[in-house]
Amino acid sequence: MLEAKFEEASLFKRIIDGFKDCVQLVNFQCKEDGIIAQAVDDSRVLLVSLEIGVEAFQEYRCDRPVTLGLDLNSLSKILRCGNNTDTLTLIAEDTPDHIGLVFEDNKKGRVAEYILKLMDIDADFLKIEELEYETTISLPSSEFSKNVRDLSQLGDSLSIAVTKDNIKFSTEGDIGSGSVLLQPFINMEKPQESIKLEMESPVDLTFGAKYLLDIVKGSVLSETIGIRLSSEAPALFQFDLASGFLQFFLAPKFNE
Amino acid sequence: MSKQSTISRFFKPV
Repeated sequence: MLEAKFEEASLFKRIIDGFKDCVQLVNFQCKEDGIIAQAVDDSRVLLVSLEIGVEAFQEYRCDRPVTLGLDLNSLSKILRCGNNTDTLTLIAEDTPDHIGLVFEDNKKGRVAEYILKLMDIDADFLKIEELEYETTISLPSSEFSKNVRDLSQLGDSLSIAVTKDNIKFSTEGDIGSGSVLLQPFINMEKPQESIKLEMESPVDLTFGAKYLLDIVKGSVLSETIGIRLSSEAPALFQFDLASGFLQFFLAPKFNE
Repeated sequence: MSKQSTISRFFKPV
C-alpha cells in the first residue's frame, strides 16, 4: 500500500510540469525511502531522473515497492483539477492497475477524488554512473532560462563554454548570432542570485537548443540550477527540491 | 557540421 501525501498539491504539479513536455510515459518507482522516476525522450538524447525524498511529503507510507506506470498527459489533466493549496494524497495498492489522487481543502471541507488508470510501460531503467565532470556551475534558474530562450531564437544549437573566469552561452544561425557572457559573483544578501564556477579544465560544448528549452521548464522547481559539464559525458542540469531533485542528462553534439 | 550523440552511448540498462 502506498499513501503519499503532499502538504500542497502545487509541489507535485510543479514537479510534473518540470518535465512532462519532453517525456510522456514514465515509470514511478515507489519505495520505503521515497519515489524515483526515470525516462528518456523519444530521440534518446535527454534523460530525465527524478527523486522525491520522504521528507518532501507531509505523510509517506510505502509497505512494499510498487511501480506506477503513468501517462504524464493524463496525470496533468487530473492535477489541473486540484487547487494549488489543497493537500494531495497519492494512493495505490500493492499490485495496482490504477492510482487514486485525493485533493483536500481542509478549510472548506472539500474533498475531490480522482482515479487514473496505470500503463504497462516497457522501459529500461538506466544505470546512472557517478560521472567525472570538468566543470560545475550554479546560477539563478531565471538567468539560465532567459539565456536559453533568447539565444534559441537565433540558432538550433547552443554552446556553453566555461573558462576559469567566465561562462559563455552562444549561438549562430541563419539570421545572425548572439552570445551572453557571465562572470561568477557571490551575492551575500541573496545567495540564490550568485553565480558560482568551479573548473578543473575549460570546456566548450554544444547542445540542441530544443532540448535546453525543455530543461528550462524545470525552473519552476528551484531558484537555482546546477550544471555539470564534461567533454566525455552528457551534461547534467539539476534542480534541487527541498528533499530530492530533478535531473536532466543531455547528450552533447560533437563535431564530425 | 556537428552530430548529435545519444544517451544510450553513455548509460546502459541496469
